[in-house]
Amino acid sequence: MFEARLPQAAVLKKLVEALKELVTEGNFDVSPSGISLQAMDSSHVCLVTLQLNDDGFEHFRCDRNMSMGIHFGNLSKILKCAGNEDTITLKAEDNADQLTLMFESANQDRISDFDLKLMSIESEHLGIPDQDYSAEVKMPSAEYQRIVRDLTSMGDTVLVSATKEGIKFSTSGDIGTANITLRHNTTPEKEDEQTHIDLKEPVALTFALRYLNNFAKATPLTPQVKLSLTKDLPVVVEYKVGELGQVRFFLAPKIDD
Amino acid sequence: GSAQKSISAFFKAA
Repeated sequence: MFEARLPQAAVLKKLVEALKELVTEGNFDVSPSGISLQAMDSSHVCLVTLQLNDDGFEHFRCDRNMSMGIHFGNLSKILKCAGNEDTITLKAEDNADQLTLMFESANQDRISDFDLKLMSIESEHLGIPDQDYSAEVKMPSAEYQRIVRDLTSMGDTVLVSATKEGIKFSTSGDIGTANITLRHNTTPEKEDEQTHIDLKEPVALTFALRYLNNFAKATPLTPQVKLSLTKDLPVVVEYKVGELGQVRFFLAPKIDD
Repeated sequence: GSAQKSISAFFKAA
């Protein structure tokens, strides 16, 4: 038996909205320590990982590890039927072929349940090594969203370079070039509005803007995003989901051939 | 030019 209860459906709604265009389907791996997901986009250029920890839920029970194959577009359809403030409970019997989602309104005068058919999804699990990055940059997630959106109007790829001057995003295209630099800035009183650049060594990498834009669909989840960069390795774009866990997007760089 | 690498070129199957 698996059962997990969240006090606010909005969190799960935002998570699924953040994922569903990049990865159409994937396995929710449930265990006593929580729910995790690892999925690649259809072109195998990026990897999405999700970790929701058991102690971040209001209630969490998992008697047996299970892999639940989910079509995120279909899960999104069901979650659109939940109110943002509804309590949401996910339930499945051991070896079930469906996941039940129960929504309860705040004053408990409306209760609904939806069963989502589960799929059998073959997926290759990749090992992601713990690693020290050359640069780790925390910035407002809305700022990240704006930068990658603005640059997309100029070019297809972006050169991200982190130096002691700041983090610079550069692109070029048919109409011209663009550079946006963010400096380390701890002036704003609200920590969410600050930019922190933790630099071990300068690093510069090129990425496809299309994917970086897609990751920004996670912006409503949290006010800050973290970018981790190392030469010749995928960038990690990480959004924390409160105390519950985090979603991470790994994007392979473009490398000169 | 630059080539788009596949993500599985960086992470081995677990």
